[in-house]
Amino acid sequence: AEVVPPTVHKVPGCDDPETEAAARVAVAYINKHLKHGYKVDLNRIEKVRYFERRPHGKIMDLELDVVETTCHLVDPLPAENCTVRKREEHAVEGDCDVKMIEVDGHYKVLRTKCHSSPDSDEDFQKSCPNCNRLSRLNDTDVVNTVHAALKEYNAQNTTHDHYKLLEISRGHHLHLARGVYAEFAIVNTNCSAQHAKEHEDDCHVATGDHLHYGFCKASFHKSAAEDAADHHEVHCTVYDHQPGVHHHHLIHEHVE
Amino acid sequence: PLVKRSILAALPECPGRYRHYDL
Repeated sequence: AEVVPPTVHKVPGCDDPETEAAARVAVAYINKHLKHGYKVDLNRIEKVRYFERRPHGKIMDLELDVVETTCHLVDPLPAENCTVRKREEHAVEGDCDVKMIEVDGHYKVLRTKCHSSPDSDEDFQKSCPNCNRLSRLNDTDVVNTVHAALKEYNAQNTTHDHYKLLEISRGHHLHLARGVYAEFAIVNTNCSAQHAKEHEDDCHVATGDHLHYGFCKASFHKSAAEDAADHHEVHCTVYDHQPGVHHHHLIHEHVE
Repeated sequence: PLVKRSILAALPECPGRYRHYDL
């Protein structure tokens, strides 16, 4: 049979209600399939093209600009209720190419491909000269802060579960305060905090109804005086068990 | 009679608006 190239269905606008409806479905799909970091929200529809689909419906190609929210992917809060991260916190944006089909008002995502990157240092410096620039996730100070914070969190209450690090998701140096700030996700193990003290190597990620994810914010301030102790602070939120929710990729990549 | 059509009317309105900020 003769191959007929797809014809452009019509010339849609990026802010057309139909394009927006498709973009919302695409962003929900992207959030559902996130493997790292934070849930995102739609910032701008860059491009859209519709192609005729036989026998009916259409194929939609979208280019979306998304921005990071403050909800880590382990946070059960729906993405639409999450707060978009402020630009002053060195926001991270993502460029996503999405292919989807629409039939009778129903959308189905076929493929997404996203690339995320922080606001460029130059632009960030211009828009917020005194703000703290994001550090690399493997920055030694960030990593040390996270490990010290998790140790402290596990030690704070010997009656609760013992937690392991799932991933470091953000970190930056606090230049004026001579310190470090970091955010990270955690998961509980099958050990109590007391048991983990002596047999940490035997502790594995909890399973079934006992599985709980958490998200922590930690800061470390180096003391100005030589003889004074440095100051650590850590706050973690542990979420209720979410039936059917697994983050195997995070567990396999970072914990095991 | 021939009527000149506006090109602007046929141009797609993309990219769309920023919902949060311009990065």
